[in-house]
Amino acid sequence: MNIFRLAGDMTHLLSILVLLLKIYATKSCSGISRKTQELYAIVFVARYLDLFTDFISVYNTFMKVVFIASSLAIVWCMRFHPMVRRSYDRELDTFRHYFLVGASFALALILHEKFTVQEIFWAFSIYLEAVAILPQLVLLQRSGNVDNLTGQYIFFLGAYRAFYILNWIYRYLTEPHFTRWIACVSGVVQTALYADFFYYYFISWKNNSKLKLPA
Amino acid sequence: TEQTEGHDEL
Repeated sequence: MNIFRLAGDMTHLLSILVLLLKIYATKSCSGISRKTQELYAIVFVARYLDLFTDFISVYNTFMKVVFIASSLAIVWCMRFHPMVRRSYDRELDTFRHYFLVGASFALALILHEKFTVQEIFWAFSIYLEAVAILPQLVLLQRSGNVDNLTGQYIFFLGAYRAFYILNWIYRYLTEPHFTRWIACVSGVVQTALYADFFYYYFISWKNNSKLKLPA
Repeated sequence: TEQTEGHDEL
């Protein structure tokens, strides 16, 4: 564990807390893509199949449980909570996310570290996480306006990815055999998807104005 | 090159 990895995990956790706070405090999920949230739930369940077979640390196990539970809770709220579900921007959230699931799984069958069920699901989760933000970015682009909490949620998610890249650079320089092509290449792709959002986020921050994305 | 065993990242 290095400082970048810890900062990445903490901003990831923070992003989920901000999202839960938004949903809980405003009883609304407007501006949030349910499809992206469903993809994250699939990502965590698929990736943490090793929860019962490999023990790494208490920290590791705790975080895995938090990520699985929070992502399922968010999807549950958006689908079934009587007030929250009413605020869902159904007509804006039309990205065909099942294609992402299919393509990621196909890629995992071709590119994986080992040909085992767990490893294929692990690779699948890495590929799917890389593109899972797309429905969310498309929804924001369509609605144009981004409320503060939604903007911060995506900012922290992007920060989490940026810190993971620093973590890999650090590990590459300090660990003799650190070569993780699948995770690193997917991670760079994932972070690149946030570049546009970050650009407009910083502009609005600099001008102290409301975050707006161009149509 | 040798690979670190298991996936230690989240």
